[in-house]
Amino acid sequence: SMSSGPCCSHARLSRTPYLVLSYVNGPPPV
Amino acid sequence: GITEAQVHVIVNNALKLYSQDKTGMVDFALESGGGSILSTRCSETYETKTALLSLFGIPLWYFSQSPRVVIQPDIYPGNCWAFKGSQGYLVVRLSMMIHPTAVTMEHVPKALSPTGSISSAPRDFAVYGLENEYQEEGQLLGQFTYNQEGESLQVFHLMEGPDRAFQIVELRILSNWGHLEYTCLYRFRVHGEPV
Amino acid sequence: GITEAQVHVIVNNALKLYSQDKTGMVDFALESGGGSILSTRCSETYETKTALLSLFGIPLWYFSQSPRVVIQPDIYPGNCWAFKGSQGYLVVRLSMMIHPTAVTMEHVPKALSPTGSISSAPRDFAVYGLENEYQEEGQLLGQFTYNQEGESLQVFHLMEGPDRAFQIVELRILSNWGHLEYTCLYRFRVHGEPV
Repeated sequence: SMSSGPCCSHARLSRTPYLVLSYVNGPPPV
Repeated sequence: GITEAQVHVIVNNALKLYSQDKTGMVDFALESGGGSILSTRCSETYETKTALLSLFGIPLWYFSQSPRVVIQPDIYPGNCWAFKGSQGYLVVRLSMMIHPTAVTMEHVPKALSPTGSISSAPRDFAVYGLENEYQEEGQLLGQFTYNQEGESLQVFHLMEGPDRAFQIVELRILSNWGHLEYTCLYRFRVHGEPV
Repeated sequence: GITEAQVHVIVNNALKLYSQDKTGMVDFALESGGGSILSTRCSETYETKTALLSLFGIPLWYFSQSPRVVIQPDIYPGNCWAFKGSQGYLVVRLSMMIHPTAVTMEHVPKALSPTGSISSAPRDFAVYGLENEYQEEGQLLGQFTYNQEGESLQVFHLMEGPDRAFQIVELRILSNWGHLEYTCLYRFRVHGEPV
């Protein structure tokens, strides 16, 4: 069970922010 | 009849292929090798709000697998990207420009699925080559069907040619094997010859 | 001739060895088992500023593999530590004090390399045992050559002895297989007998 209060409110929970990985200067060392 | 030495050779070759990502073919979509998901060009993730991460007892956020898992090698149950319904798409930027020759579609083995079925697996799908990340309709490289009664890993060879090379590939899922809410993609690979 | 039962035994034994980290030998360098990299004692990482991580469309930082990957078991393409040029070094603190008997050097299989070659693989290398992490020149335990035409995983047995035990081992790479910019280390293991 979760305690009540604004810091634990479900309304403040959002989706996981997705870390996006993009290769901008060519391929990585392989 | 067969000798013991021949058996050892067969077994060793089989294990060698197994250790080479099971296919022995370069996967130009693999993220660690330089592939990446174009996050602006994919269906929306099916959010279930089911996996809650907490710290010190305080709920922080819900976790869902992102499309990046489709180009990562871990295919344990759950390590898939889910989109709503049975039709969706994903655009991958390969590690380099290649002449695509084949794609591999992989799903969790049915034996390991907690539900006992793989109805969330993709069924009919099409693969397109895009000139650039903004191109709406690319060149159709092939249309295939992932067989839910087949092997967990299935390789599909693309149509003869194309003469053109691509660094951007679109995977379009056209149907799944019956799951009403979502479709799961575990791993998609792109094989070919570098330009 | 060989019976079916004998074939089953061969296959099962091969799979068992494969599942035992492929060598059946303890790896005292493995990070999860207690090994660690002495980050103050290693060459500088070759920074390519190529893998950009972003959140909500905001670029955060560039990602490079750290030396820790050399003592982690994932050897998919790209999961290696790169240092500039063909000469570099790495110091590992083993999980315990051992009499080292062998080391294993592993590189991505050539079949899986997007470039089609493994010119970034180490070639000549030397292994030293250090008394403590500040010792400049340790005791040479052996000098070897990783063969780019050989198996992806190669085991090298150290010289007879030493009588001395070590918990700190230095890996010094002396040359690579031709890559002009960097050398990649996928996985290095240290085997031996605990004191």
